[in-house]
Amino acid sequence: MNIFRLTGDLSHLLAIIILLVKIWKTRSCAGISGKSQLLFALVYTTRYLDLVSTYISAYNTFMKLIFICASYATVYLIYMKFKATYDHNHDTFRVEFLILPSFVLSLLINHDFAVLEILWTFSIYLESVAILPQLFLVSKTGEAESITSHYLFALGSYRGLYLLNWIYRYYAESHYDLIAIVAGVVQTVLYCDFFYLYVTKVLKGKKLQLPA
Amino acid sequence: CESMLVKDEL
Repeated sequence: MNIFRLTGDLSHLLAIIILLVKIWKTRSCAGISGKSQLLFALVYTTRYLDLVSTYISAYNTFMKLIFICASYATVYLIYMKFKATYDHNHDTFRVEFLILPSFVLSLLINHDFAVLEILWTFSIYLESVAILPQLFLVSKTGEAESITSHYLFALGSYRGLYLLNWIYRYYAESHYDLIAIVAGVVQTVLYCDFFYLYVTKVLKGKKLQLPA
Repeated sequence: CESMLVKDEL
């Protein structure tokens, strides 16, 4: 464990908590893409299947359980409890265009053609694009509530911090995983324009308005 | 192979 990975995981945890609290407190999921949350639930389910087979540490197990439970709780809040506030009209990204290519790619490029490894690889590829429906929704509505912006900033930062973690582990432990690194770079790059808007607008107290 | 180690990450 290193400081980059720890802050990355905490940033990830913060993002998930921000979203849950936002939906729960405002009793509304307006401005939130249910599709992205479904994709995240799929990502954690396919990645953390090893929960039942391998024990790495209490921290690892605890965090995986939190991520899985929180992602399903978020999906439940969006599609069941507060579904009246779900923005059907704007949450229209075709997620099959993300799921299928990720699955095909995980069959073609992986470290080992075994079920758990393929599912892990699929979850890595899918996670790198899972935020697209949310970013698409923000671009369609042209704005995002500041709490949603904080959620996106924390979520985008987590994988960015993981990139630093992988650089550190390459030099400190001389190990690396190209699949995770390449997908992590793609994932972080997708947030770049949002990061720019977040720093130049939201941090100055303005609302996140995308140029129409 | 390098992937076995990375599974200690979330």
